[in-house]
Amino acid sequence: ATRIIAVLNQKGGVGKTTTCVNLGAALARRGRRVLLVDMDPQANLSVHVGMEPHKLTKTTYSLLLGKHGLAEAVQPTDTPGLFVVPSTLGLANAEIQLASTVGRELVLREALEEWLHPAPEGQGPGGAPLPFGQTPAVGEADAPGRPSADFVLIDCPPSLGTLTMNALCAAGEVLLPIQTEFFALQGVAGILESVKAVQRLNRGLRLSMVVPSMVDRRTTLARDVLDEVRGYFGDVVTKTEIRKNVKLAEAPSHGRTIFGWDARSNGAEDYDHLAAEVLGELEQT
Amino acid sequence: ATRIIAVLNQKGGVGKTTTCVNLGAALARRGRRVLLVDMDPQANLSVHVGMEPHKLTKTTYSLLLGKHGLAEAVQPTDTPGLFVVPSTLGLANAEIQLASTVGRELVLREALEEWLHPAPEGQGPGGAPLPFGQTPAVGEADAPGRPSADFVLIDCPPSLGTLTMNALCAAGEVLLPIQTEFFALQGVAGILESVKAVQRLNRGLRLSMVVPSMVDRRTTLARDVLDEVRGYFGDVVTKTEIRKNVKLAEAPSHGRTIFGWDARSNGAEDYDHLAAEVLGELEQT
Ligand SMILES: Nc1ncnc2c1ncn2[C@@H]1O[C@H](COP(=O)(O)OP(=O)(O)OP(=O)(O)O)[C@@H](O)[C@H]1O
Ligand SMILES: Nc1ncnc2c1ncn2[C@@H]1O[C@H](COP(=O)(O)OP(=O)(O)OP(=O)(O)O)[C@@H](O)[C@H]1O
Ligand SMILES: [Mg+2]
Ligand SMILES: [Mg+2]
Repeated sequence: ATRIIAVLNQKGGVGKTTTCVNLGAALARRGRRVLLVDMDPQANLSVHVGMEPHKLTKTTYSLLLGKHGLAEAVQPTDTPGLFVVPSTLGLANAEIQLASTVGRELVLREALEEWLHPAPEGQGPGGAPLPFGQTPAVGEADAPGRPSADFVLIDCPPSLGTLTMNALCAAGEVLLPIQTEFFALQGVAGILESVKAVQRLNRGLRLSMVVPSMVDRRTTLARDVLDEVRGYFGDVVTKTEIRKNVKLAEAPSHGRTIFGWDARSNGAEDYDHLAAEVLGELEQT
Repeated sequence: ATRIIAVLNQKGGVGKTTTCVNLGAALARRGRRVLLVDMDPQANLSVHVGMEPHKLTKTTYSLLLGKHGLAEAVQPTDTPGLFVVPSTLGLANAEIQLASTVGRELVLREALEEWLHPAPEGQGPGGAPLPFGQTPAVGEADAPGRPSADFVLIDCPPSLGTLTMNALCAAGEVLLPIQTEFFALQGVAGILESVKAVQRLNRGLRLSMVVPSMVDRRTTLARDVLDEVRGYFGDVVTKTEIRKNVKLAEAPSHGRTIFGWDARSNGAEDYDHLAAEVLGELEQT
């Protein structure tokens, strides 16, 4: 079955977008078919993988307004096996526009379900011909009944409104990137409350991973916070820590993933390590 | 007249809270009376100045719900002349609870106006006796007609919803902290659009300062982004740059401002320099 993971933390600037893009790319490099969904109106993820949001017409915004199905918004990236549903600044309006729609939190979930299990004839949902050419790419079921992607990673904005609720209702798991700074544990209660509230609508949702991000172990602050995070979350905290690495901050300005920008960097190593851990392929060390 | 400044940027983790607290403290150290208003449900600002949000009953949340006036929620901090209206996790619910209230964006503005210009008898607004003891502290007009504070700094969450709109309607100026990283300029269009939209309700609102934050000039990325930011905003960018300084990240874990935690650090120097620039007291260099 497809693993649908919402990457979220309402604390801002903790590495949500960076984790979505580079974990997604690392999973694709290991042969998985991965879809990234950008649910943040800032569209940082879309730009990170080389899109130009102001030029796009089919995005998560038009999807949420019901203008088309998911298949029409899926775009390839320069990484084989990695696809994206981009967003645009206008998505900020979806929050208000959907305010009076019944079941407004379920729009993304329904769109994903329809796309992941395409119509029996082997075409895309709604019978639209698939745009990706020859390879059995994301969106095309190469064997009847096989879902269209192995992983879906959803990048969330730094807030707990309708956009994040859509992600939580669509996901089976939550991945929480956490910065090793003092405010890290502050907002966590709000997130756990939101996850619990959504479990009424989405019974199986669980917090599956807490990923220490932007870690600089030279500072006592980072070490103290790491101890607290491990004390609070126990085994949910990944063995992998993402180290602070300027290459990770440079890659988005070139529209590349860390593997496209500098595959030998610490950032590339750490995200590949995280992918191995997510797949249960981490060598026992 | 009191300068009311909304500190905002929907990009997360760029130093909004750190700027509010430490610029506020630096202005108070220069003899100004300063009120900090925490409009972020994460309540990072409140914790930064030593409050315990879960224990508080009078916050921006109960204020927005009309339970009391501003005066009842104002608390002193350990810095003379610096006061705070704290927030609490529950503030996240205000967004939904106010959704159908007419004029929901004007609640903070009306509360501030009533408090800044207290009733003629020299008591607090609504005649309530002032809680701060002998000194003509914030909240008490020491001379008839003098406003209760010289500066009000409003910390905003990383989103452009009702809470941020309240801040924009109440403020005369916007201070935009900007990180010297690639995504810095991405969300700016959204902010300028919001400021313009609010000018219908609040004619005098203007973007008065763009403050480069968390600057590490050793990286080419920071220097490139700084050039772009100065190119885009021109003179609105402050001369003062806030350098990356781990002391700034340590201070909140001790409930202190940077001046209480390490007054000789780069962080303390930079925020004092910024305060001088805000007051027009920067020596010409
Ligand atoms: N491990 C890292 N080392 C160095 N820089 C990093 C790292 N991870 C992310 N960054 C940089 O830090 C900034 C914040 O990261 P990012 O934008 O991914 O966070 P976010 O949680 O998605 O932010 P927002 O809350 O605004 O959505 C970006 O400029 C990014 O390039
Ligand atoms: N100049 C600086 N040098 C080093 N660390 C800093 C600096 N300014 C802020 N920090 C740290 O970086 C993190 C982000 O800063 P802060 O919380 O003030 O940003 P914010 O914009 O308020 O975030 P949010 O979007 O979540 O409200 C915090 O852990 C803070 O302590
Ligand atoms: Mg992001
Ligand atoms: Mg903040």
